Amino acid sequence: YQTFEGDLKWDHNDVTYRILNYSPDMDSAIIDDAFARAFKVWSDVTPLTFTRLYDGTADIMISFGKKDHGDPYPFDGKDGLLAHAYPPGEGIQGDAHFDDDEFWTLGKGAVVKTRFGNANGATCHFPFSFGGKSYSTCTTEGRTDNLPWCSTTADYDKDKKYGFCPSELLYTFDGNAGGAPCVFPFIFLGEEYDSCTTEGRSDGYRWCATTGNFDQDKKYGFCPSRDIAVIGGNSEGDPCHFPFVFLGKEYHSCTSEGRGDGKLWCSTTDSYDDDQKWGFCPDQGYSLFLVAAHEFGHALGLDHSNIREALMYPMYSYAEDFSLHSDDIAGIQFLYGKTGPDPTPPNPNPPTAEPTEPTDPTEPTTTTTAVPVDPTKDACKQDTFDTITVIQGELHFFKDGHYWKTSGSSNAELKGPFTISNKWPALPAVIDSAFEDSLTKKLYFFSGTRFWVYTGQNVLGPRSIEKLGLPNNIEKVEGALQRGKGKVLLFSGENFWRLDVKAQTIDKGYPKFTDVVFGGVPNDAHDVFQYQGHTYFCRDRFYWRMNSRRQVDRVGYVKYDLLKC
Amino acid sequence: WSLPLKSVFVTFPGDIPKNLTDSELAENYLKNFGYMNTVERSGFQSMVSTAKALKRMQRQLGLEETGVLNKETLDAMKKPRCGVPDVAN
Repeated sequence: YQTFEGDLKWDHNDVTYRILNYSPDMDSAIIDDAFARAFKVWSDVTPLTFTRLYDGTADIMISFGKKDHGDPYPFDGKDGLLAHAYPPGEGIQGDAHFDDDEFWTLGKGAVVKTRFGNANGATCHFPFSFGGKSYSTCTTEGRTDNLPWCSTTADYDKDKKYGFCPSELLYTFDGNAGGAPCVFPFIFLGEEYDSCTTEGRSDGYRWCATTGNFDQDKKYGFCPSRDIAVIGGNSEGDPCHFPFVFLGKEYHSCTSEGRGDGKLWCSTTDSYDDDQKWGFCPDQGYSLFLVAAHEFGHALGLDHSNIREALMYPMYSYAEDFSLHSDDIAGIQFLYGKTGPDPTPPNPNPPTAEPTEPTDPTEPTTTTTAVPVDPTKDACKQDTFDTITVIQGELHFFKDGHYWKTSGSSNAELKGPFTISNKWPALPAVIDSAFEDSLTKKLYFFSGTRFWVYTGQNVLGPRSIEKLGLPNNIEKVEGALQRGKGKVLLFSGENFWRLDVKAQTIDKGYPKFTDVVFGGVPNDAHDVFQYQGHTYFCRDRFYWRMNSRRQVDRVGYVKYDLLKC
Repeated sequence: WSLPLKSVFVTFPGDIPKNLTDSELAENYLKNFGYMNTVERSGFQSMVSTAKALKRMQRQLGLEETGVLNKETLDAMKKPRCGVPDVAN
């Protein structure tokens, strides 16, 4: 195996990816699944995890494109170059591009996933028999609405299991119409169109309007390829027309005549000589899963291997039962290590005592016995936190009986872990939410349906959150935001309430829906807090940062941006 | 004896012409995948001889290292592949 010069790799193990667009060759669900399985090839043998993002910038941005597709390395039409990817890093680095002039399959011919019908989205079974006749493609036979369909078992007459095949009359993908079907005819730049078109686009993708007038409504989607559609050429998406005439001779099947490369092609009208409309005939195609697994290897930091059986060998070959070669495993584990726990070597040093926080000089000093803390309790190894809040100007991260804190300045050191019970003995291990009242400096802690109020070392509680006027069906308070003096917003589920801290009551007019007031943030955030003039909503390991004008101005990792791991 | 077919090659609209001679194909391949250009330690970029580049390519792809454009090498060059260069530049 080889790695890129400088052993380029991600500096974090929780790698994100985003699928920017889809190929018309396969249903989006099959493409999603192929990519997920391709990532799993690598996560199975390393500590890497892969999380899919649906917006924003991910580490690995995945896209399909043709020829010149926005980077300095254009694709070359069908066959030849299949895909490329960039080694780890910022911007385009880490991204993976797939040539959409290829016929993307799972390596063994068209994969036709059905929709509707009675087969629960199963794939077509080719060949299948219908009315005593055998079909090896989708057909419109037996229907009056011109919708192509197929049987999902070998014998429709016996099993009666069927579904509808990809068709622009059934749905579109990507675009801005939410998958609505094409409407024919439609108007585009004053012209009327009766079928999908590539007009108005430079990337060769076929599209249609999903209303009768694109000029007016601007609603569109891309057309899925039918299983009988030709690949590439100049009439992608159209079926072969048999027979067709080429150089005066009639052809009843695909031919390689006229080409020096031996590839099979057909005319999509009755006469190539007259119309010059053509495309390549569908073949076995390339396995998106295998090519993606190879490209993701690059995106993780592996260069080409010279072992022919390795996944990272530069040439494509189809493997029915794929398993990762030991060379690929050695390569990726060189970069990221192995899965499973590391063996713990004998430690000649005695266990480290927990760091203790200096106490307030005005408070009577009490001697506390330092309780050893598991040194593996590293904040950077936590995926999520129970709660995050600011106490005395420092950002506090709570998790399972421990907490860490940082002043937040650029060179600030992360301190901890400290045990919660040492500092606030009345509190349980899991804190769902906390805030410091800006007026009284009292600390409010919430866990489940109870809350505690600390004033210095004095504690009040636990008390039920119902005492604050919150409804009794709330399971926990997940976030707290200071709103001016004496007012705090408390978040739970998809709602929030405004607490009058002085009166210890919820203001009238609440609850309100979080997504109505705070647009663009997850409405199932598990931590909400105020920090350095911004509002943070955390979900999983990510945060959405909102400015004072309630605009999301940043989405990032808690671990890297706030903890500075 | 039947007469051999006279193949006529046409230029298909929208197709990227790939009717290259073997040596043109090899030259393109060796350039595109990093075998021809190398950067010296000084940072100076130099061209490697075709034979040397071919040997390098044959070694990288696990072929017999002849430095000659033989059928096995040509076949390898015609196979579908990843666009990432084999030799970093």
